[in-house]
Amino acid sequence: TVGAVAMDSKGVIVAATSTGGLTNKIPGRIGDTPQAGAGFWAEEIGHRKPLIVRILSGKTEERASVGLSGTGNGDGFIRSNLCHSIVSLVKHKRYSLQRAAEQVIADTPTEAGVIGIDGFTGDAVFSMNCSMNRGYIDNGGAKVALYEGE
Amino acid sequence: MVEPRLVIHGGAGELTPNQLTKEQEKAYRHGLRASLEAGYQVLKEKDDALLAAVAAVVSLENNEVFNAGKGAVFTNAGTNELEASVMASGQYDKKAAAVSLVKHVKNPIKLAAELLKYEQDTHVLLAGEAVEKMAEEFGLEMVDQSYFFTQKRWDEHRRGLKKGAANTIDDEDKEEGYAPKG
Repeated sequence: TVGAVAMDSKGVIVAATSTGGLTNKIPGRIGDTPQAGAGFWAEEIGHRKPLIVRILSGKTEERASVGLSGTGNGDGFIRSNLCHSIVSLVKHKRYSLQRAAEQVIADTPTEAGVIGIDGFTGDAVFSMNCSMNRGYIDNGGAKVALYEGE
Repeated sequence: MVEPRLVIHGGAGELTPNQLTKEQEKAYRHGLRASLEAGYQVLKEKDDALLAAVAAVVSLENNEVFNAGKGAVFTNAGTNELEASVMASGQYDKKAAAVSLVKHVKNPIKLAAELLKYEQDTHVLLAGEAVEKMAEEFGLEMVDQSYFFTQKRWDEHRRGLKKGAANTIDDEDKEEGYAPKG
């Protein structure tokens, strides 16, 4: 599986994922890559501001997008609706995307890795319980890594 | 206005530094870097997250080192069945579009992106021959199944058949430079 998450200057985030699936899978097997919420997710989220901030600043909510693309044992992603589970923690518990990804991946019994972009913080997000080929680029340059902890 | 950025992955699984030869490790790093540069170039020129993400994935699909497009793994029937998806925050009513059981589209991610923009059809996930016909109508490049073939994946497929289970990776695979496919 391969994937990319891009954010443009308007703050729009897109998750793109593509795969051949599992070696020697049964013909007709559909994995997590085309199943929204399992192998990918992107959404614009609104966080209502606290009352005092709404009164003082007049701004009622902060809106930003988040996006994820996943790779690993696809059936594990499907069973746990993994990417949507992560984004739900951002949406309802106001976790950062990184913290949400680490919590969900830590609870995932099968091999799993996700990449993402958190529009609230501007951060690139990587979380995995195995190794994952990955990379990141912005106007400060590019970086790639293969191994866990690299 | 926010600062544009791009992140990518090329597969996950169990991989330790001594599992890959220097050449294989170099091929992975080179392929990842080429994908970042392809996607970021589009991001700078077009400032469009969808076009940038698709450009980055096309680079990986065209690189046989990765399990997507050329270099995809085989089913236990010796065929290639590909799948891809895109999802965008804001701007597209359909939000997401995905394809599966695709066998003759060179870049499945381009088909998913065309479906996201295709207003006449509201379905999110399409599979099989009907969506391949749409790929032809969209003018996407169609290929014979042999395009996806690589000896490395074929050997992995044959070894797997001997073991009789999907995606079981053992020491022989690791000696062959098995790397995560995800």
